[in-house]
Amino acid sequence: LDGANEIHASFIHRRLRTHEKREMQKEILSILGLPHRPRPHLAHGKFNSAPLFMLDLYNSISGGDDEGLQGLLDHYKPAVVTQSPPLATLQDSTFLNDADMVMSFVNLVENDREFSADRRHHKEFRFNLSQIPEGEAVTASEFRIYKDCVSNAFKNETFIISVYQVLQEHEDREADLFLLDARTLWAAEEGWLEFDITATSNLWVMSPQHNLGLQLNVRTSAGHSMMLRDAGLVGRDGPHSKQPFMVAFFKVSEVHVRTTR
Amino acid sequence: STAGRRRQQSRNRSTQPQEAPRVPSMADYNSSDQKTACRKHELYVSFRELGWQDWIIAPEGYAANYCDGECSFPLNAHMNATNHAIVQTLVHLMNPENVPKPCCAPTKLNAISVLYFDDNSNVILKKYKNMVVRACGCH
Repeated sequence: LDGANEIHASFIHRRLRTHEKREMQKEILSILGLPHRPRPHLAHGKFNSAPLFMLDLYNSISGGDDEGLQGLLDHYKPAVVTQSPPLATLQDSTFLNDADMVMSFVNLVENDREFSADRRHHKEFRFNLSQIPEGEAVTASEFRIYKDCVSNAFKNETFIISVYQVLQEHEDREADLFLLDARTLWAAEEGWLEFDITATSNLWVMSPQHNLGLQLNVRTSAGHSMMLRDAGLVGRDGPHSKQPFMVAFFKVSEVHVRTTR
Repeated sequence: STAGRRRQQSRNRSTQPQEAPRVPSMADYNSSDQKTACRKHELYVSFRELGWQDWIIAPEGYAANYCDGECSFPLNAHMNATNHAIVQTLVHLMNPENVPKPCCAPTKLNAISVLYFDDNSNVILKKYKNMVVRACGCH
């Protein structure tokens, strides 16, 4: 169709045959750099925080001029939208400007593991970084977890939230951990917490066998270990729109050559 | 030189004048007929119609566009004619049977961003360069 929605005189108009349509789909997938059409398992993922965060980023780069996007946003948002701060921050838009690709990763841990008494309040998080296209290098990476305002017995407390990289796992004792970041927060604080895990993500992309996940724990200012939920941190049992996730910004480090099919 | 060549061709084929190739005149190259001038036409690639809305979150599709039309003399009527297009036109005028006219093709392409799920339900936001024709011209 031309601008006036009229079929151009020089254009042969016919419906594509099934095999032609399939070939066309293959070509478009190839341009998108995909070997096949993805088949995501979206039982909960559709309404999860990670797609919503990515939609925020998409909106910020598309300038919000896509009329069809609002419908999609409504489609992907949960039925009950809770008031929460914007997912994407100024820092994200800085990373975004330099990035060729942004990817969010859902937490793969479904059941809590039994830790020793000393680490009984530790929570673990795992992300699958094995499907990063070749030549993409991580420029920035964040682990994000939502903190609700605490109005219980701990409401006047400050908490120390620590994020660790799991270095090595052992059968007979607890895993070796490396402290990535620790942050002190008031109980009343609410919003997304961002922890820089750029170096760790780079390691995981380059050597996937070292990807043993993250562990997180919370202590009171007096040093007592406590449940993440009591500190207002939202875990797997919380709303989908506040689930913890990981986001990584990539830049192409090599010339991408399309292979001959 | 084109005129000389034209005379030469006419002499060689004088036995079959009805089959002689018609040498284009200046009038043929006049681009006043804007209907056939090289220009951009809309072509929308709909991810929804491809049945991909289960894994592509946004956009619903994109106006990819295509270039179509004649690159006719004078080329400066086609605002995006390249120097190569001028040379191509000259050579075409000299040898219209063997050398085609300059080609109407994209001169400016824009990127689009696509947001989609992968097999692991991770979400990818990727910028794809040179996906949308913004301007057409003669090459």
